[in-house]
Amino acid sequence: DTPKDFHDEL
Amino acid sequence: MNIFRLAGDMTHLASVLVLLLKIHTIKSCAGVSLRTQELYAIVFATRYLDIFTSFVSVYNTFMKLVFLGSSFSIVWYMRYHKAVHRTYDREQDTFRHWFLVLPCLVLALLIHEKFTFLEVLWTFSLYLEAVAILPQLVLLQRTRNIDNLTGQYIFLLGGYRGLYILNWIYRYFTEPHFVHWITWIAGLVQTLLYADFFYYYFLRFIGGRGVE
Repeated sequence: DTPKDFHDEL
Repeated sequence: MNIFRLAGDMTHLASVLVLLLKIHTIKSCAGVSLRTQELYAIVFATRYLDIFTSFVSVYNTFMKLVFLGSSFSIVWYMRYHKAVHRTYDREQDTFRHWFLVLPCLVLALLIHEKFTFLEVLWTFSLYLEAVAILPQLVLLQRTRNIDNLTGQYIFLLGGYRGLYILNWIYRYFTEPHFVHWITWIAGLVQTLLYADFFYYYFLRFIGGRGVE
């Protein structure tokens, strides 16, 4: 899944 | 992605489309707070700065562009489009929304997950979105009753973050280390601010009359 510091939500 | 988050995004998209429909087709923004729309434009501008630096998915980038484009075009319509601007209730839409921006910025500088430029602005956008509806709710109480489109717009806008809360609960139980207290508390506060509106909105459904 995307690395932690990514915000994968809108 | 899970069904709650997809439902949340679709509800949010629906709220934006309902508002654009109202403003673009009947050229009216009666009952709509320009100040809330301006705050939402700032929310998206500060939250989606990473659109250039990090790619999550086509869906994610597409939706960011939709929310950015729609929020700024709604502000443009309400400010500069003659026919629409004429229906804007300037005298009633007086909530000092700029007083909301500074405290949210200070809070983001104090409480955040990481002290980086993008992360602080992202956190600021969360806090600002939580209170962005206040000018609209105040305007709602001043204008006697509102048309169905505006009521549906507010209902969908309030509902989307509520669905996000279900998404966070789902992700908390299905993904290890998925803990984002800041997002959760801001989302909860945001949704609770609509509680009073939801109450009257459902009464309207039961009573079958306009939102008083």
